[in-house]
Order: sequence, then structure tokens, then C-alpha cells
Amino acid sequence: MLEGKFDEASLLKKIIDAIKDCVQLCNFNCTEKGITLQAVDDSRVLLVSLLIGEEAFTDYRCDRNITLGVDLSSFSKMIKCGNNEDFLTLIAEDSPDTVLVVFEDKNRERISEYSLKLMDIDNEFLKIDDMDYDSVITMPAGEFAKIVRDLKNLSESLGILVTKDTVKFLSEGDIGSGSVVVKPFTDLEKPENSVKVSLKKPVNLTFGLKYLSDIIKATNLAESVTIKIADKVPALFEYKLPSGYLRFYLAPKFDE
Amino acid sequence: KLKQQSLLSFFAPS
Repeated sequence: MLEGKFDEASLLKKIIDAIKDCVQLCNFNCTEKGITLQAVDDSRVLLVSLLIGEEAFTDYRCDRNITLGVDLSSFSKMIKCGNNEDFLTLIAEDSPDTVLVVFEDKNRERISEYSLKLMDIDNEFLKIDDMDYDSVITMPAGEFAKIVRDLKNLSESLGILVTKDTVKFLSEGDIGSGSVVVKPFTDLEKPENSVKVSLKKPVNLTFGLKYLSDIIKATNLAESVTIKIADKVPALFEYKLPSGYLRFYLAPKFDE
Repeated sequence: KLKQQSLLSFFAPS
């Protein structure tokens, strides 16, 4: 049996909001260590990998591995019925047909329950090896989101150029071009505003802004985003959760 | 012209 209680419904709401536009049918794999999900978008360009560690819950138990096949657009509608500050508990039997979503008002004046029908989802699962990345950038998630939103107005593609101590985001389109240069910076008072760049090798890669626009829907989940890139391999964008992570792997664009 | 690559070229189905 699965019973996972979040202190605030807002965490699960943000997670589902961050992924529901790029993947729709997903298996949530529940184990004693927490809940994981892996899903690929229809075009097989963007992969979502989620871990909600057991520490992210105020109470968590899962005696046996349980798979919850969920239609995220339906799940999202149900989760929105709870207030952000409500406790949210997910409950499922060992071989479940449904998952129960229970919201509790912190004042205990109101309990609401929703039961979501589950589906058999035949997901293709990709094996992701640990990679050596040429460059790792950590920057405020909001700043990265703004760069993506701004440069999306100009082009379908975003270039990311990393040279010693400088990250340049660049887009070129019919109406003109734009670029944003970000340099390492340490904010001692607000470390989450800092920018860190580590570089083994200069990198020059291009990504589809359509997919980056999906990735930045995770912005509310974390103060910062970590971007790991290497020549001609998928980039990794990571948003850390209170326990666990939401990762996106994005295939680049390049000449054959 | 740059071509959008697929994840399947990098990650094997398991």
C-alpha cells in the first residue's frame, strides 16, 4: 500500500504543472525510497526524469513497489481542487485501479477526497548513462526563464556558448538577433542569486526554444537551475526538489 | 541548417 503525505499540496501542483504540457501519460513508480517518473515527449526530443524522495513527504510508506499509470491532464485538474497550503495525501492499494487524493485543510475543518482512475501505460523507458559533461552552469532559475522567454521572440533556436568564465545565450531570426551574456557571480547574502560556471572544454550547442519553453515551466520549483552540457549530446537541466529532483534531458540540434 | 536530434540516438530503450 502507498500512503504519501505532502505538507503542502503546492509542491505536487508545481511538479505536475511543470511536466504536464510536454508529457501526458506517465507511470509514477512508487517504492520505499519515494516516487520516480520517466517520460519522453511525443517527438522524443525531451525526456522528463522525476524523483520525489521520501524526505519530501511528511509521512511516507510504500510496502511494495506500485505503479500508478496517470493521465496528467486529469490528475492536474484534481490536484487544483486543493489549496496550496493543504496537506495532500496520495493513497493507493497494492494493485490499484485508482489513486486517492486527499486534501486536508490545516485547520481540519475540511477534508476533500478525489479518486483518479488509473491507466495501463506502456511507456518506453530509456536508459540514461552517467555522462561526462564539458560544462556545468548553475544560475537563478528565474533568470534562465527570462532569457528563454525573451530570446524565443526572435528565433526557434537558442545557442548556448560557454567559454572561459562566460556563458552566452544567442538567438538569430528573421527580424534580427539577440544575446545575453552571463558571467560567474557570487552573491554572499543571497547565494541563490549566484552564477557558477565550471568548464572543462568550451561548448557551442543549439537547442529548440519550443522545448526550452517547456523546461522553464519548472521555474517555480527551485531557486536555481543547473545546466550540464557537452558537445553533441543531450543537455541536462536540473531543478532540485526539497528531496529529489526534476530533470529534463534535451537533445540538441546540429548538422549531420 | 541544423537538424533537431532525437534522444533515441543517444539513449537506448531498456
